[in-house]
Amino acid sequence: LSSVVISKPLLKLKLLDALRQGSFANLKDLLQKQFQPLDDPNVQQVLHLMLHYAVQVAPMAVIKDIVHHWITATGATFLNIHLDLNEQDSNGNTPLHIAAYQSRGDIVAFLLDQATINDCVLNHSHLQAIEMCKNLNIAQMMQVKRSTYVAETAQEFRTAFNNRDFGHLESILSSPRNAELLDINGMDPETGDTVLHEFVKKRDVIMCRWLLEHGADPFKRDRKGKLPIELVRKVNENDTATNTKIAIDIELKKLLERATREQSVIDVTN
Amino acid sequence: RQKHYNDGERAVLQFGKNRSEPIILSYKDMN
Repeated sequence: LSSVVISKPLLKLKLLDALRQGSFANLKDLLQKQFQPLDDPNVQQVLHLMLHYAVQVAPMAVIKDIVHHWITATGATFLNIHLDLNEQDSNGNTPLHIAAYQSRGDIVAFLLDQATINDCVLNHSHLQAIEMCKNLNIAQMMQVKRSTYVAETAQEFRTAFNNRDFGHLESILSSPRNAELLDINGMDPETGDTVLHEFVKKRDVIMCRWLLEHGADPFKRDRKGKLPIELVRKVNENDTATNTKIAIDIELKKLLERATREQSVIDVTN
Repeated sequence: RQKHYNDGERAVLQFGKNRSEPIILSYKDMN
């Protein structure tokens, strides 16, 4: 086998043909017989773009089979193949970009319903998938699905803050889609506070530290124009804490001062 | 008088970024 040169264009042609035929059994058969050795770079390059090809030529049923077998959150693989739903091709397009561009509304909706989808990926022309749409109905459907997602995730974020659920907060922010769509420095429309202001007022040192490590801005003012540090009572950090409340205030002041110093330095160097 | 929001609206207004607001698409943008 090692002496056989694998032709990338030929593999791609065979893959496109199998996808177009619409039989997952045939596709599986092709991959098992001809996409070998699996670790060959040519094989891998064609294989990684399978979903990009599929959204252009394959019927919905095959696309569903591909997603269910090869895009798994658990990392489990079928035939030792694992695909990334947000894989970018040489133009930076994800399968969602291509499906949107090709006006395949049913496929766009299906892709957007997957847990690991990221509709915020920019291609090399700095366009999100929604900006590739030629069909207004599909673009509107994408907007509605994003708004629904933001509504659900923002509420989940709020609940995790209310419960001081650090594990959940971490997992929400670790998603690139959420990092793009959520703003940790946003202002509560009723209280006028950011979460940093809120937890400074609650004297929650651990949460304030977590917030500052996760993008909370110590220079963001509340609706009354106050910085988070201005909500801490005037304490002298060289004083010996005579009671727990003063000790907490000293700790909070140090934390916020350090954050403002560090952020100033970063701003200057950038 | 201050407007009152339900929990969901309040969370979206606080944490949803402006860029996640619907992009206004026109037929001109579409073509």
